[in-house]
Amino acid sequence: RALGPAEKKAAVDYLLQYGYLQKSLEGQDDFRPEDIMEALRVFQEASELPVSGQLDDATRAHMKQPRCGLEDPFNQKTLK
Amino acid sequence: YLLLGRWRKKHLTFRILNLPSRLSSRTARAAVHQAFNYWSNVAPLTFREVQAGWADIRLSFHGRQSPYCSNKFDGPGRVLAHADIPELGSVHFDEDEFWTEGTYQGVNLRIIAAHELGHALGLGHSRYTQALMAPVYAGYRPYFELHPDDVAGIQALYGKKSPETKDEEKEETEVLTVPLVPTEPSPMPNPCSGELDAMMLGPHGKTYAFKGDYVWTVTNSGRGPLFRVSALWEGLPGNLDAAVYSPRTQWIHFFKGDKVWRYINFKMSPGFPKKLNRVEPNLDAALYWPLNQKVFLFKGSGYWQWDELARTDFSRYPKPIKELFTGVPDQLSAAMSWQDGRVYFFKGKEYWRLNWQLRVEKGYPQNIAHNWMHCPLQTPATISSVGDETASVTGTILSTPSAMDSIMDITLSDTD
Repeated sequence: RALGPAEKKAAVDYLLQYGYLQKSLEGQDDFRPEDIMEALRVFQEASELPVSGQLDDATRAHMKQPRCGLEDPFNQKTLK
Repeated sequence: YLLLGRWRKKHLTFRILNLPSRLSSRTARAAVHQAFNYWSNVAPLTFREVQAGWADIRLSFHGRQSPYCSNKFDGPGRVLAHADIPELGSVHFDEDEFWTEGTYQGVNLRIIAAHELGHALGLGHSRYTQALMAPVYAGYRPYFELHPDDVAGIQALYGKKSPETKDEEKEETEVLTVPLVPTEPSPMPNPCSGELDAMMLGPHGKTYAFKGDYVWTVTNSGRGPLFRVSALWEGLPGNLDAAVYSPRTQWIHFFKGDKVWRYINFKMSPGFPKKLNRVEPNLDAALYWPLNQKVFLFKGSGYWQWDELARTDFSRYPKPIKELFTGVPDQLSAAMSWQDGRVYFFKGKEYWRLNWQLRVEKGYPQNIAHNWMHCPLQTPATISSVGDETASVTGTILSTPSAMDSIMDITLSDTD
């Protein structure tokens, strides 16, 4: 099913809160779709989920799991 | 594993400030004690509980709001706990969680406490989902033990546990021989002479002065010892162009050349340093102005106004400094808004203080070394101290056309 804007926003908020997305110095309001996909890929890889770059059910379920409040250090460089 | 910092001592005290309401005090305390044991079993660390007074590590439970913590919790589920990195020592648990021990129900206090203590000792999150330091809680495990990645991480910070390192005297000597600053050759600057690279009113109201490879704090009563910049902010080079802390976002931005670094307290944010793309490289100074919650970047005779959390149209920048800050020189060394609410600009051996209309106050410039760095007075001209309210200030609070124009300019930018 198609995701609603609230679900998409919740996912972006999660990626932002835990360091998978960073606000740029230029302060752009909206993230580009490719930035969000990249952040999702990193999150999925770090979470041992199938890496699709899509906000699928497994990814959204993992985002709802109880966790520590500190940021995650994961990006393509640290994963490599 | 990821390392976030380390304590410069291995014998740490801790204090349990309060306990969860739905778990017996005895069980909760035992869980916390066991959490410490996981780490002291594999690294030469000791933890001693204190019942009163200051402790290195302080554990407490709070809910959605806390007067002592800026990070709110979110009720049951989601965020369970958070902790500060060394050598801060705060460990906080969400009071609204159903904390348990010895059952699959609820959230296991022992495991979460061990995870947060990992942060307090200097470990970041592990990418191994079965590691204790994985960011997501994997649930209760009756036969829980540290993952090899957790052990490798803590031993990378404090070494392996061995009988020799139990010797108190030897450890104390070890700690004392750990240099506060690396011993690479680097000229130690004299705070009483020369030009500053940057000044910053940082987190917790601390004033930092930067010069060359070194940084020191400045208070009303004196100045602190010199530290290498990289000893406080790991990964940050010396000879910075500018530094600015934003109470709005808690971000510290450091600028050098065409790069920008972002830290929260002393931890670099992921993805940094980044390239400065839309403002010019080699900035002179930066400051945060609390009145409009914007960051100002200065270079030569121009400035950029930047909103950290909104899109900024930089096409209208740089604008002339003199249009907004009346009486301020070009080619600044440093700038900051200070705890007295005033804006200060630094250049060479002198500094300027601005009034609320952003106009240089009467009696400035004055001497940085004497008034800020508490150096002996060298000229009769420098007589007032930092933050000193003199009678002459009263005469400068009149609005002038140029000052009003400047305020209007800021307002229009805010609207954008």
